[in-house]
Formats: sequence, structure tokens, C-alpha cells
Amino acid sequence: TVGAVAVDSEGNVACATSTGGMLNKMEGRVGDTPCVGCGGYADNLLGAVSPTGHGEAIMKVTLSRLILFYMEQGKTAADASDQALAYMWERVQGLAGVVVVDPRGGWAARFNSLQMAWAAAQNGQLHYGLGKGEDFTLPL
Amino acid sequence: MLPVLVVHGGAGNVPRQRAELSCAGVREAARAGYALLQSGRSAMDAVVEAVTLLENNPAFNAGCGSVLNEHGGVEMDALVMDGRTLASGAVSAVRRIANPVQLARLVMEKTQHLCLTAEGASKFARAVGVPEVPEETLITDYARKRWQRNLQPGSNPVECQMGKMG
Repeated sequence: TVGAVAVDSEGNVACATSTGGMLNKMEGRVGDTPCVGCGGYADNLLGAVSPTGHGEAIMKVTLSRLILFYMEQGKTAADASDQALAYMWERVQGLAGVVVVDPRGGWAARFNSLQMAWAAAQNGQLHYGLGKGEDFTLPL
Repeated sequence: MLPVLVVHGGAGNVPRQRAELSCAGVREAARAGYALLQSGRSAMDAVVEAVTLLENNPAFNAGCGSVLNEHGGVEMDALVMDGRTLASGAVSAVRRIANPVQLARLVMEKTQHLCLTAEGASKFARAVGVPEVPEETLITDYARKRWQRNLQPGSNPVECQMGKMG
């Protein structure tokens, strides 16, 4: 799965997610990706989310909307992501990762799987990582 | 407002030999999407551009490089959502489309519906001039090997793709 979230110069947010699905899936199996609130969500009032991971688990907790719900309650993008991923693990033992932005330009890339390739561009800097805790930077 | 764009290339366990390919791919996609934001384009334009690049990169499981289903075929899903209006478009189980994310955007912009699936999505693609591509062009040797390996009795495709908890 691949995905992106963005905030533009007018403060509008958007998300996009695309996937080939799960390895050796049944013909006709559809996971979280095309489902609003699961495989992505974007609302200028809250932020935008694009997830990746075990689709059935993501759908059971509506992961994208859950993260924005936590942000609506005042959590940062990173804290909301961690709380939602922890909830998903506790309830359905799901592994996933997310990229998140808020309308003020705050962002997060979080995951409870072993790895997630991610990159973030803002204010002349490119952040990227793959493993837990990695945050390398390059000039844009 | 400082524009920002964040991309991911999938969660799971990335084999060491593909780690740098994955990192280079997400960096390239982030740079390209961010360049559009800097030129004044919309967040929607930026995320679709970034995801299109990732779909075209065989290092990732979307578009070219998609994992295969149990029959060795490619069925892809995609979604876009615009935070201004909550407009959204999606496709599911779509075949022989190079960039499902662009087709999802067309569903959002040109229909009254949120999601088109399978053959209906293909008919819509033809109607709006999105070309079909040979399925073989979406299948990589790496995807075929993983598919074959996980046909063996006792294999666990979900754990193979997702790995364990980090």
C-alpha cells in the first residue's frame, strides 16, 4: 500500500491511498483502502490520514476516522496516531502504519509494524525513515 | 500556512535489499508532491501526484508491483478525499489500470458515487478515456515469487506481508 496526505497553502487538506491488497488474497477481497474512514479520511476541520497495514483490522476500528476523532479531542497528530494504533492492537491485534496532517501543518508518521517507509516535506526540509524511531533529514 | 506533504510506502517488514529502494521511492514522491504545493497547487493535486509516482515504482505494492491474488492476478483499490468538501472517490478490485488513484479521483469528480468496483470501474475508466494496460505490465518478478512461495501448504501470507509487531 502507498499513500499521501497534504496541507496546501490555503489550509486545505487531502488524502490518497492506493494498494494491491494482501498477498495471495481471495479473488474479490477488498480491504480498507477504498472505504472512507478506513483507508483514508480528510476534513479541513480536523486533518487528513492515509493508513497502510492489515486491512481487515483497520476496517474493524475505522482507523483513519478514529485518529481524527482523537485529534478532535485535542491530541496531536502523533499522539492520536499512537493511541489509535494501540487501540487497534488491543482490540483486534492489527498491525498498521499511518501518515497524518493537521490543518495547521503539524504532521506525523507512526506505525506499530516492524517498519514503514515514509517521507515528509515541509519548510525546506525532507524527513524520512523506515525503522522505529528513525527520522533522517535532507535539505529539499 | 506552511504547506506539508507526507507519504508512506507501506507498513510491514521490508527486506534489507529493498530498504534503500523504498526509502528512495518515498523521498522522490514527497519531493514531487511538495513541489506542486510550493507552486500553489492544491493538496489534492499534490497527494495524487505523489501516489501516482509510488504506483509507478515497482518497489511498492500498488499499481506496478502490486501483490497477486490467489489466482496470480492483480486487483487494486484506491481512494482520494478532499478535506474542503468531504468529496471522495474510490475504486476497488480494479484490473489493468496503471494508476488507480487517478481513476479514483475521476470517480470523485465525474460521478455522483463514492466507489466503483471491478468491471463497473473498468467500464467507467473506458468511458472517461483512461487506457487499460496489459496485466503483465503490473506484475513484477518479486511479486510473482512471493505469490508462488505463499501457495505452499502452511504458508502465512498475512504474516509474510505484514511481519510482526514493531
